[in-house]
Amino acid sequence: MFEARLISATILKKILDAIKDLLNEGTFDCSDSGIQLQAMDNSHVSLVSLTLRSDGFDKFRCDRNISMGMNLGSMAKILKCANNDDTVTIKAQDNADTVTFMFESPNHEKVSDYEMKLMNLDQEHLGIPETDYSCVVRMPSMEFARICRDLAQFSESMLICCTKEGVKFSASGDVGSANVKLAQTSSVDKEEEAVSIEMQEPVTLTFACRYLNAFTKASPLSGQVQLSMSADVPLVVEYRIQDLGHIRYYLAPKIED
Amino acid sequence: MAQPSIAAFFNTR
Repeated sequence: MFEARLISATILKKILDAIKDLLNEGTFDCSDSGIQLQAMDNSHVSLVSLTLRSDGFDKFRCDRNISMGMNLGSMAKILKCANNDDTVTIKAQDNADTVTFMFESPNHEKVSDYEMKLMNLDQEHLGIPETDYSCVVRMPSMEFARICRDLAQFSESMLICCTKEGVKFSASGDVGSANVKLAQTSSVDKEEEAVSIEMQEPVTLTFACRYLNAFTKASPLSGQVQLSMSADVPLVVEYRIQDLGHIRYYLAPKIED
Repeated sequence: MAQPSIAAFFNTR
């Protein structure tokens, strides 16, 4: 028996919004430590890794490890049927071929349940090595989303250059060129507005705007985003989900032909 | 510029 309950359906809607543009389907691996999903996007360029810890759920029970392959388009249809303030419970029997989403209104007067067929997905899991990154940038997630959106107008690729002074995002194309520089903030009223840089070595890397823009769909999950970079290895774009876990996106830098 | 696949960087488990 698997059962996981979240007080608010909003968080699950936001998680789905953060992955459904990149993935058509995904396997949710459930164990007593929580729920994990790892999948490459359809073109195998980026990797999405979602971790939801069991202690972040209002209720969590997982008697036996189960892997639930879900069509994310179908899951999105079902989640549309939940109000933001509904409690959501995900349930499945051991070895079941369906999963049930149950939504309860705050006053418990409306209860709906939606059963969805599970899929058998033959997905390979990738082992992600622990890496010490040359640069780790933390910045407001909305600011990062804005920069990715703005610079994507100029080129399909964006250069990210990080030094201890700050981080610079650049793009150039037929129209001209664009540069956005962010300095490390000295003092801020709110922690969410801070830009901070931990640098061992400066790095300059080129990334596809299209994927960075897809990652920023996770912005509603967290006020801050963390970019971890080293030469010649994939960038990690991480959004923490308060008290519940995180979503990480991996994207390899572009290389000269 | 070329875009390498992410699979090239991580080992298959």
